[in-house]
Amino acid sequence: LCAPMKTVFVNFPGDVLKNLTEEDLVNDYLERYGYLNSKARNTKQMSLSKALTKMQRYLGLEETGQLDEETLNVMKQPRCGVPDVQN
Amino acid sequence: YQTFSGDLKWDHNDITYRILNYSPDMDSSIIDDAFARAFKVWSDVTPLTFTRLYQGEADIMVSFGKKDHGDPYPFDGKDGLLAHAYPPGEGIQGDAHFDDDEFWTLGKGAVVKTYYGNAEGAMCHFPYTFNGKSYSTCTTEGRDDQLPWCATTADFDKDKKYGFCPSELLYTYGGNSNGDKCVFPFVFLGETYNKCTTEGRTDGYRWCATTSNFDKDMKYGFCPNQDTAVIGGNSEGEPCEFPFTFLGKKYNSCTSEGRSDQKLWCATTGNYDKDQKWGFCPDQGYSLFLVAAHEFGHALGLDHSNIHDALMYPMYVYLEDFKLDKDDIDGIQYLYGPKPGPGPTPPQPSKTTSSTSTTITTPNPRTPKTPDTPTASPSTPETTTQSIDPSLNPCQIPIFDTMSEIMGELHLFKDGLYWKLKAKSNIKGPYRIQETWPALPNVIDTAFEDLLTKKMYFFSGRRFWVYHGDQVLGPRGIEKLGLGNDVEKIEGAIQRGKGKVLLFSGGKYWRMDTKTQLTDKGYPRDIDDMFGGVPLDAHDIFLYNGSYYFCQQSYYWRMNNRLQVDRVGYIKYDILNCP
Repeated sequence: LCAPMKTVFVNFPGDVLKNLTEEDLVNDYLERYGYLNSKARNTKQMSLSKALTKMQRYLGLEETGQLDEETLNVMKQPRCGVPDVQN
Repeated sequence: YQTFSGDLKWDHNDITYRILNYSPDMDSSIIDDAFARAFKVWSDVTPLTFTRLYQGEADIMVSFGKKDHGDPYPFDGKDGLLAHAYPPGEGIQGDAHFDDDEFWTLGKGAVVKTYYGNAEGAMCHFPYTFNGKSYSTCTTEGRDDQLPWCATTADFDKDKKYGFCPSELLYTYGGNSNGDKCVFPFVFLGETYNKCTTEGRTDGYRWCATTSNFDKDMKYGFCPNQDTAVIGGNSEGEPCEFPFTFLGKKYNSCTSEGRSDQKLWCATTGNYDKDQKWGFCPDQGYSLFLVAAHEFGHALGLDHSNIHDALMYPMYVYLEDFKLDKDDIDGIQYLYGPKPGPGPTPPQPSKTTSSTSTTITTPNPRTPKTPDTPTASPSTPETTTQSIDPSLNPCQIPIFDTMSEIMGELHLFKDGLYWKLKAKSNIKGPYRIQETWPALPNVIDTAFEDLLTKKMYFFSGRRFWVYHGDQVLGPRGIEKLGLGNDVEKIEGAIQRGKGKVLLFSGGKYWRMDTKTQLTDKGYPRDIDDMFGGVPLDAHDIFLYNGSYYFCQQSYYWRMNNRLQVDRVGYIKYDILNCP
């Protein structure tokens, strides 16, 4: 009875983000809102760290260049779909 | 603040917008109001004006959609991305799209407007007490027809104020059935359906037929969401089923088990493991007003701001008392300049009405059109008239009984009193109706002045009076005018040329000859035969300053003499010029 309950995550049918890993989520966010150019991402011309720094600066977060908890939380917040950085 | 590259902006200040469709989450009037208020955020600080169009291409086309909704930027289901808009320009530029997989509210949970009942369309009051038990949702308790209802005050047992909640058993929206209710069962492509379905559609919206056979009649409408309906998932619009089984365990309330994002969900059948039917549980939702104000900022030429408190900051934050940040004002005024003329009048301290001079007579409840009261009929409120309070402000009256231009002044009638408006901000009154027209009752449904004879006509229920100076004729029954027994009351009147007046009731109108005091042959006709783009259920229709006004709740639709709707606005703010 005292054993911790094992959490099982389920793929819910019709759920849009069902197969997104955290890495996918971050890349998707940075690309969608203009911090990471998809071509640059593929050719490694721009590192994830630079894109994260750019996003953190834009949204007024601490500029760590790392995917810290605060940055990840902001990425999960509801928002407008217009890119922050126009290409 | 930032503007889009090249400072994209509209090259005109009279911006038009059109609402292409509605969300099932809120009544269309609440959505209209949220959008109107969102535009007003920007027109308050710029020379921009916003006029709503009902057909054709508008500068800003506003729509709801889900996932792939016709542009290259699909939505992403519930939460995450809420809406987007395009900067000013031709075609899709300037348009605003809202993700209908979100739960759209005013930011504080389900907004449930009521229909019929005795609360005159008031919002549900959650929680409320019924038979000693507290309810936080609409309920079918106390009824055997499955119509959900709610109380509009905290205590139904005491106040007996109630209305019916959105339900496909009451009405539909959109489609081609004028809001008719669903007919169950109905046949679609040879299959029989006993509830709303998304079959046959790719956009995920629930619909039903409004006759028993869609294949034959092709009549349909969209189903409104009930306040207990799940959002998204694969069962949009269905209520949670409690208890339900998930991974062999029973759940009696919404849970976040099985999800890594901690969102609350429920099954819509008793067994998720078997049926895999689910949806997210209703939450506070997103304020359509706040999101729309942000998106309209884009549609006017503002890009995202990195100021946290600015409306144009990209993240959603709910604010109870919204105020446009200086950064937003600077941004929009950089594009369009400031609003010309004097600034807004500072608010006046509210006048307190002393307890001894209460004046307003209790309004008569509108006659319920269909369903009955949940348990007991509410007793008819008493009508009492006391002394007139001179401080009684027409700006505090939510809906007038009727309005009419008489002798060049707009007269506003309400519960035995009336005010006169000669020009904006020049409101006189209140005056007691019976002191000017002693034969009249307290509630006037319609009044007009015949332009030919200068006689004044007043209608109340099925009776009417004709005043010519001090002389009065009446009351007479409206059947004398040639109106049938099915006409409960005259809701509005507009003069058409000399000696002819159109009388409105129940979506129809008659033409009356004021000389013969009879309606002409060939009538009634449907309002939308002649007046397109105005609400068919307007409760007041009148002629003022040469335009036709159709009023619904606190709004008016103004139509010019070419029968084009040229403005929609607030009666209080635009006509009465209330602060």
